[in-house]
Amino acid sequence: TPRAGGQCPSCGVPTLDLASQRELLLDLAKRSILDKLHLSQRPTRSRPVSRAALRTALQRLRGPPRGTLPRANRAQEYEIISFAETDLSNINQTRLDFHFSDRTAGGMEIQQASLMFFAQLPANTTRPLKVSVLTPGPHDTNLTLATQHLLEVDASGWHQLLLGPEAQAACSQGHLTVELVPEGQVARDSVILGEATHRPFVAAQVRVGGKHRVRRQ
Amino acid sequence: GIDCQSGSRMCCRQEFFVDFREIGWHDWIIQPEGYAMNFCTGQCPLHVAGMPGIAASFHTAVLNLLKANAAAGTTGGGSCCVPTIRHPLSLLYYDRDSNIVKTDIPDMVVEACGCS
Repeated sequence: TPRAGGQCPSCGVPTLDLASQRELLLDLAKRSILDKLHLSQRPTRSRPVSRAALRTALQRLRGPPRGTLPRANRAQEYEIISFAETDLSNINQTRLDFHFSDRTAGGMEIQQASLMFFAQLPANTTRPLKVSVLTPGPHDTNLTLATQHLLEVDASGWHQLLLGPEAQAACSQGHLTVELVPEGQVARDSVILGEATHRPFVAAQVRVGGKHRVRRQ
Repeated sequence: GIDCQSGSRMCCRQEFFVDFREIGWHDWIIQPEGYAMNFCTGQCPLHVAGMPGIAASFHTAVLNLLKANAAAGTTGGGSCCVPTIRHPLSLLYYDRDSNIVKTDIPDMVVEACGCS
């Protein structure tokens, strides 16, 4: 509290004129913020940031857009894990069949699906692996090739492949078939393991209800 | 808590707003536009010290600690005008690598003051 020739009643320092007091407070504010952000000085940006990135960050800062339901009571989401029925009769070609049963009335919409399989290779070898997604034809006739991926398997262990929309559609229809064919020289034993502890599986994020339910809302 | 009015000498909360544009920090701090660095000032005469309901719970513990340690703070018989309610400051800013960072710094904004 400025008093003529007086001192600050609590710390005893001679009172400052208002301009120096303001300067002191601004400096204190700067130091306080930099200290709390563990910065020794204010950052200077090395490169400009696009306005779109800035807008996205601001939207995230403000939380979900108004009017959207909080995640907790949006359509129910859950995860399905389907273990493969494996046909390992041919060590150079592994066919995996995954079945998804849809117990919910509203149908299920696959948000994301990934294939997990265990590959066994001799030490210090790599093997290209062709992964083919097969889907039933229009009249449920025999399987047709939907997509194909070429993976470079460089170590023994679990490997993951994110499945695309075709495979996701097959999952939502209840049946997905995947073929794994190691490329290169003929192997003496199977690259893909299929016994219980290493059985390949598909993990799928599912939303109950799918699009038409939203329309009804 | 009491907000400072001109001429009051009692312990109160003095509002002080730092405009980031004014200090040239608006290029790296995206939001908010400024920082309310309010502070507590004024006197705490004996009849106000430890007034129940204002600051008792928060500062009773501190005072007891001081008594227990016989710290000099209490020998003067006065009490201090201190913050009693504080809020975090939520910042959105660019770091050195132009990443956008969001941080909540706790206890940065003084909402109320009281006599310890």
